[in-house]
Amino acid sequence: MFEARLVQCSMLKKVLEAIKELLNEATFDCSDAGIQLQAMDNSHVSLVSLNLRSDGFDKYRCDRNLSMGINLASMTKIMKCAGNDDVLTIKAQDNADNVMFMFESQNQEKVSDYDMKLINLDQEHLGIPETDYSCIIKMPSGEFARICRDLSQFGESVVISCTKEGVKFSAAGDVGAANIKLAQTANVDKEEEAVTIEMQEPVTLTFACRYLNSFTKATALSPQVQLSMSADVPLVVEYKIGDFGHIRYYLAPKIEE
Amino acid sequence: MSGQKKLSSFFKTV
Repeated sequence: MFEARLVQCSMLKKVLEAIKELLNEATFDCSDAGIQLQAMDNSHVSLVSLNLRSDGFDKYRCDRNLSMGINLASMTKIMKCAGNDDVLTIKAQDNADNVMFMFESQNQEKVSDYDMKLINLDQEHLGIPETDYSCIIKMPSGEFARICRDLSQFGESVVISCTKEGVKFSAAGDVGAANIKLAQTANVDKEEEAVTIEMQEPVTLTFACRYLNSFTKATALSPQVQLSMSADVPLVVEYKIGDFGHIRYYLAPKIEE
Repeated sequence: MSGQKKLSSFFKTV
């Protein structure tokens, strides 16, 4: 038996929003520790890694490990039926071929349940090694979304260049060239408005804009985003999810030919 | 996409 209760189902709506542009379907692996998901986009250039710890839920029970293959378009249809303030309960029997989503209004006067068929997915699972990154940039997630959106007008690729002075995002194409430089913030009132850089070595890497833009669909989950970079390895874009855990996106770099 | 690496170049399937 699997059962997870979430007093405000808006978190799950935001998670779904953050993954459905990159993935058509995904396996949600449920265990005593929580819910995890790892899946690559169709082109195998980017990967989504989601971790929601069981202690973040208002109630959580998972007697046996359960892998739920879910069509994300179907799940989106169901989650659209929930109000942001509804209490959500997800339930599945062991070895079930369906999962139930139950939404209760705050005053408990309206209760809806939606049963969704699970699908069998044969997804590749990648082992991601622990890495000490040369540069770790923390910045407001809204600012990162804005930069990705603005630069995607100029080219298909963004060059991210990090030194101890700051981080530079550049794009170039038919229209011309664009450069956005962010310095570390000296002092800010609110922690979430800060730009901080931890640098061991300067790094410059090139990435496809459209994936970065897809990652920014997670902006609503966290006021800050963390970019981790080392030479010639995938970029990690991480958004913390309150008391639950995180969503991380990995993106393979483009190599100049 | 020219020059676009795939994740399999960096991470092994487990």
